[in-house]
Amino acid sequence: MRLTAIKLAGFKSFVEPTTIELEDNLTGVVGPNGCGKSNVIDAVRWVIGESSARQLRGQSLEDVIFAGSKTRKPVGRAAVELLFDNADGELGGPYADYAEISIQREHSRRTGSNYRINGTRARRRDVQDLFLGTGLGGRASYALIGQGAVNRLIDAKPDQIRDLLEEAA
Amino acid sequence: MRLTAIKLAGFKSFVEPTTIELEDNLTGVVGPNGCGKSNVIDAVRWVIGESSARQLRGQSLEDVIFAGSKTRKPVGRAAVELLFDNADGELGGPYADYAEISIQREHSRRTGSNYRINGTRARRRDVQDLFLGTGLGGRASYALIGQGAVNRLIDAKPDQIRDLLEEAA
Amino acid sequence: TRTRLKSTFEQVNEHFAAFFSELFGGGQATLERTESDWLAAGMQVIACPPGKPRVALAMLSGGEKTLTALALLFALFELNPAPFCMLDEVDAPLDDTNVERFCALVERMAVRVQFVVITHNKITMERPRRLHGVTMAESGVSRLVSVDLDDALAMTD
Amino acid sequence: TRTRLKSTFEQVNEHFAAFFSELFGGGQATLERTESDWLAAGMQVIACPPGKPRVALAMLSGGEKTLTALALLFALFELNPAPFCMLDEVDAPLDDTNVERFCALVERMAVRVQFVVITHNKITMERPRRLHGVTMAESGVSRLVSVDLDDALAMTD
Ligand SMILES: Nc1ncnc2c1ncn2[C@@H]1O[C@H](COP(=O)(O)OP(=O)(O)OP(=O)(O)O)[C@@H](O)[C@H]1O
Ligand SMILES: Nc1ncnc2c1ncn2[C@@H]1O[C@H](COP(=O)(O)OP(=O)(O)OP(=O)(O)O)[C@@H](O)[C@H]1O
Ligand SMILES: [Mg+2]
Ligand SMILES: [Mg+2]
Repeated sequence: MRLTAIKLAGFKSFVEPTTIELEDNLTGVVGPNGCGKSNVIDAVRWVIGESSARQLRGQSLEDVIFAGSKTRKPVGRAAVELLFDNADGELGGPYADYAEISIQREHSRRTGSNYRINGTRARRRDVQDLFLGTGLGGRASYALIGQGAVNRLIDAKPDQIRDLLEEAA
Repeated sequence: MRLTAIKLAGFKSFVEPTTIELEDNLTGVVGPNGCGKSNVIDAVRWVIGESSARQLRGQSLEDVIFAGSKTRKPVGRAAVELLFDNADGELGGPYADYAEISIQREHSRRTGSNYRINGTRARRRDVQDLFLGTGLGGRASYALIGQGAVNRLIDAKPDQIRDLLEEAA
Repeated sequence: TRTRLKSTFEQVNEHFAAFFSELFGGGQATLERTESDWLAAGMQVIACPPGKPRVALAMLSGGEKTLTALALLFALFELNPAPFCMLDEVDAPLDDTNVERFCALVERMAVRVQFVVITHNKITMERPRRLHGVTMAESGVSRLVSVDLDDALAMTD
Repeated sequence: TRTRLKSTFEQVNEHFAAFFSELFGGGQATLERTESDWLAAGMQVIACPPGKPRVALAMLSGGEKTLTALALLFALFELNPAPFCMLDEVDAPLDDTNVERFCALVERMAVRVQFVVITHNKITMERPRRLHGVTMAESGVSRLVSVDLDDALAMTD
């Protein structure tokens, strides 16, 4: 299973619909301070079910919706989609036969969060189950190492390192 | 008043007597990870009176003495000296007439710490008084911004920032 | 849960030691229990960079701590490997030699795991075949531009 | 102590705003009390990078936070200026434009304050006339070598 694209619209500073193609197994993301690089990791963390505003560097869940800029008004909804190539059938369960899997999350100021798998409405639980056992599930996802995560591990106390181990068990 | 040289011997990884000349007002220190650059800042923090092992990245005050390596035995004593050019008489009090000021600190496993100002034994208090009001005195010395200090300030809570202000007042 | 924790501990330690030695070009590292009772013990990192004594993580230099923590994170990743991994400026405190070793490790793992690496480091930027540039030419609005290496080097200027 | 704290607060804010605008090339920043009673209030940093909304420090990007914290540290330094200042790899998270601004600020202050800057950043290394290299050719033993820029660039390789 490979992640082939990340699509964002109205998510944090990505107010314009943006598609990040991932053709190779090693892709670099570069750009000046404050341009929106870390917002891309936040988008991936969010679409796979993150529910804590703090983990998304915000104060409330609505902080993921584009809040406006000097030249643009705030928008009402944020949407992120992950596209996977599942030709190898690695993602088992009900989606094993699908060659392409799409996971979407949308959050609107009026109606809250909705998830979709391959276009069909789903629950957060369904998205999390999809990734169960692939390292993307659960609290302790080592697949998304955010800015500062290495320093937090360096400063962790022995009890906190033990907690990490228990989560990974 | 200008700092003209930092001399170290037996201090952390600087087991050999080493003199760092500071001729200009902007000096760079470079080198690979783990080679001993931050140990130089620790040396300056130590010689002006630092008494907390934790602030010196150690577990006990003896951790400043060279603890040995694959090819060398541990030594018994660490010594650091700061040399200042005081031709402008900026450093007032009893030392106003001295064109050159030397501050030394020595720590031996047997006899503990000794301070000297211009070769004469002095107390820790005397060294601290020397720098009083120059920003080097007191707990909150903003003259020595160690590795990670910027991140600690970023993560500080409002009460901690207030404490910083009170110390600076 | 005692046996489960013990077996996780042993697996992580195996990976941790291997990643540490790959990132440092030698040396050893291990997680140790702070006391013998599994259910009460905390875990601490003990590391021994090549040619240096064995010390607790806090006694290492800034760059050595980063490299050690990366080895542990990769070890935890290996326990539950995901189809992709995103790293956000983890190479910032490293000198050029260590950045090269970090890149070599990522390239080795990229055979079976997909990596997205956010970086300001020119050495790391040279490794991927494809680079995405993010700009905020219009203040507050992020846009994607496709860049090659020369653009990327100019972009951070 | 209320009046003393108030006057320190105002002085720090003045310097903080000036250093912030110099490091960001514009924008504003300020320390604000969390409540009106001086003796009970905590202080928080509110920053407004050029062209962006005013937010709490936590809502900025990694590099923007570093630059803002540096402005505050320099403001606190100005309150009690010391004859010299040592900075240990504070430029690590910054892109090239911000490293240039940081260096320009340090050079401006170096007229009256002596700076010693520890760095891995090639742009920062180019600024001082004199560079000291530290090596551990013999493992565990630090030695000083005098280097020029070309050596220094090779040294981190
Ligand atoms: N809800 C939102 N609406 C609009 N803009 C937002 C929102 N949330 C965050 N931002 C913007 O995103 C910027 C931060 O972006 P991000 O943290 O991704 O930067 P970065 O490219 O990672 O930078 P660095 O290299 O400094 O780490 C902030 O400066 C802020 O302007
Ligand atoms: N008491 C001691 N005796 C001998 N060596 C010591 C002692 N204390 C620390 N060291 C050595 O000093 C090294 C750390 O040096 P330091 O933190 O100055 O590195 P650095 O040049 O700042 O590296 P980085 O670029 O990674 O921050 C440790 O790896 C350790 O080997
Ligand atoms: Mg970032
Ligand atoms: Mg260091």
